[in-house]
Amino acid sequence: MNIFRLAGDMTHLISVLVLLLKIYATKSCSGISLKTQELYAMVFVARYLDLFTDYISFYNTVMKIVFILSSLAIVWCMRMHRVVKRSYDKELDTFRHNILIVVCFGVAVIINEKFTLREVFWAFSIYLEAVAILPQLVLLQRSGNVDNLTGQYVFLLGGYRAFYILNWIYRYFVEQRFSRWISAISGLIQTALYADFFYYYFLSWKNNAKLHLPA
Amino acid sequence: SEQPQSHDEL
Repeated sequence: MNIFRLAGDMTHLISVLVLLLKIYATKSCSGISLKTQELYAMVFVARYLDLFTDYISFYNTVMKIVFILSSLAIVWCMRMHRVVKRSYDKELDTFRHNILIVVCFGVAVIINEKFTLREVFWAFSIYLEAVAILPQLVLLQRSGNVDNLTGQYVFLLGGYRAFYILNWIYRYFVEQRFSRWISAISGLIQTALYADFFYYYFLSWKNNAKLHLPA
Repeated sequence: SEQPQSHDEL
């Protein structure tokens, strides 16, 4: 464990808590893409299949359970909670995320560390996480204005991946055998997807204006 | 091939 990875995991955890807080406190999920949340739930379930078989550390196990439960709780809230689901921007959240699922699974079958069920699902979860934010970014573009909690959520998600890139650089130099190419390359692509959002987020912060993404 | 190292990252 290094400081970059710990910072990344904490940022990721905070991003999920910010989202849960927004939904719970405002009883609204406007501006949040249900499709992105469903993709994240799939990412965690597919990645943590080893939750009960491989014990790595107490921290690792706890965080996996927290991520799985929180992502499922968010999807449940947006789908089933009778008050929250009314504020879901169904007509704006139209990204065809099924294509992302099929493509990522196809790539995972071809490019993986070892052709086993667990490794294919792990690679699938890595690729899917890289593109999971797309429905959310499209929804933000469409809805124009970004309320600050949703903006902070996306910003923190980008920050978590940026910290992980520092973690891979650190591990590359520290460990003699670096074999995290699948995570590192996929993580780079993921962070690049946030770049434009970061740019507009920084502009709005600098001009102290409301965050407006160009339509 | 050697066993892929366990994925210790979240």
